[in-house]
Amino acid sequence: MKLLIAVVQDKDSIRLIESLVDNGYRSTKLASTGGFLKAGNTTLLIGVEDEEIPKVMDIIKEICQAREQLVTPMAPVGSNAVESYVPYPIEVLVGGATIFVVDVEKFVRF
Amino acid sequence: MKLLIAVVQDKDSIRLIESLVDNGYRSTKLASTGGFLKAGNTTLLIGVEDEEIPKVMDIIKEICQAREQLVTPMAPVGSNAVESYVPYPIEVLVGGATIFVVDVEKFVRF
Amino acid sequence: MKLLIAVVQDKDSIRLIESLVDNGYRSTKLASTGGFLKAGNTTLLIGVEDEEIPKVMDIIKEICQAREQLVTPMAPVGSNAVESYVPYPIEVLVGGATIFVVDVEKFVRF
Ligand SMILES: Nc1ncnc2c1ncn2[C@@H]1O[C@@H]2COP(=O)(O)O[C@H]3[C@@H](O)[C@H](n4cnc5c(N)ncnc54)O[C@@H]3COP(=O)(O)O[C@H]2[C@H]1O
Ligand SMILES: Nc1ncnc2c1ncn2[C@@H]1O[C@@H]2COP(=O)(O)O[C@H]3[C@@H](O)[C@H](n4cnc5c(N)ncnc54)O[C@@H]3COP(=O)(O)O[C@H]2[C@H]1O
Ligand SMILES: Nc1ncnc2c1ncn2[C@@H]1O[C@@H]2COP(=O)(O)O[C@H]3[C@@H](O)[C@H](n4cnc5c(N)ncnc54)O[C@@H]3COP(=O)(O)O[C@H]2[C@H]1O
Repeated sequence: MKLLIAVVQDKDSIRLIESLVDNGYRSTKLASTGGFLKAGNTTLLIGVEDEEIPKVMDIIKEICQAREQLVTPMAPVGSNAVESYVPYPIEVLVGGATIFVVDVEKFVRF
Repeated sequence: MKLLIAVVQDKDSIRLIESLVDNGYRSTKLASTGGFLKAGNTTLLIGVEDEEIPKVMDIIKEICQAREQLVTPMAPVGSNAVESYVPYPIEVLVGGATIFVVDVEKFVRF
Repeated sequence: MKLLIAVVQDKDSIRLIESLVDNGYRSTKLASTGGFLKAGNTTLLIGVEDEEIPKVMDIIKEICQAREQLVTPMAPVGSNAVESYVPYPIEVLVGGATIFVVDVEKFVRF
């Protein structure tokens, strides 16, 4: 068994969880925050038998969309130039999903 | 060292954490949500020396109870039959604990 | 790639995430609670290429401070002595960071 730790956008998380349930896959949802944009996102824990991983990856790929997000950078913290700093919004492409596949040595259910 | 990632029911989490503390085991609690029932549950991170794992498993097994939960399924999303859909409550057995044991390559404390 | 699961104090988490971003490292923040003190803390997921781990550890070590925390232990749950129990505050040293390094078998981005 492997544990997929998938960081996805909030906008896709409900449909993703539904699709996983419909296909008989189990998951646990954690509310999280992105380090760069400081915006809320979703971290899903998905324990999957090894041979099912390609199928689960397909479901994630199909549902999770990359999106452009306009971000207004804050003035650099502690810089002297704060008064004259004119922040221009920049476009950041946020990926659909960032997935870490980790080996599960033992899976136990009580 | 191994990291136990244990999903348990909210009802058992306080007594479980207390029992771990009483036995000298450390843990970190994350609020989480079940993919199927969409109900709140608890995900515990428990870093444990290899030889202590059987003892920690016993504590989890002793405290975490399986429970029947009545669930009223929602009408299938997007189906035409929503008006004539009479949801019957179904009984779902929620296990006491779902545990992923993951190898820790390095454990560092500052 | 490795996944660093780092439990740090809330007080250091903002400066730590900023410093990681400034150095080009990505992270995802989860709100968490300590098993012993039951106080809020921060669990960071940091996916890092193997050769970058020493650098990331240095950043965490530099930013995350150990702190003494005064704790007033609760009367032992269920003990008869609750009325005559005079809790003395005890000092607990909370470390700057507790870090689990876990191997990532596969890293996928959509
Ligand atoms: N230092 C930097 N400079 C310029 N642009 C930067 C940057 N750090 C991040 N970005 C951009 O901002 C998007 C959102 O990052 P955030 O950290 O809020 O939200 C991230 C974070 O929560 C998580 N994530 C991505 N890589 C990670 C890693 N190696 N470790 C832990 N979490 C990661 O996935 C979310 C989406 O990441 P994604 O890469 O698709 O999308 C990223 C990336 O396009
Ligand atoms: N492989 C895995 N990966 C990640 N997290 C996992 C997991 N297996 C279990 N979990 C976590 O543990 C909770 C309890 O699972 P359990 O299997 O005991 O109890 C489950 C099971 O008896 C039932 N169930 C789950 N998925 C089902 C499905 N597709 N069809 C029918 N029953 C399902 O509903 C109960 C509650 O499920 P819920 O998802 O709300 O909550 C789950 C989920 O948060
Ligand atoms: N093996 C492990 N697995 C999972 N999470 C871990 C862990 N080791 C540490 N943590 C996490 O890191 C936080 C800080 O731990 P630290 O050992 O620096 O600082 C600890 C330690 O100095 C002390 N402490 C913890 N358990 C104790 C116990 N049973 N008896 C006496 N002191 C304890 O209280 C401080 C705060 O502990 P708290 O549990 O609130 O918060 C912990 C917990 O959230």
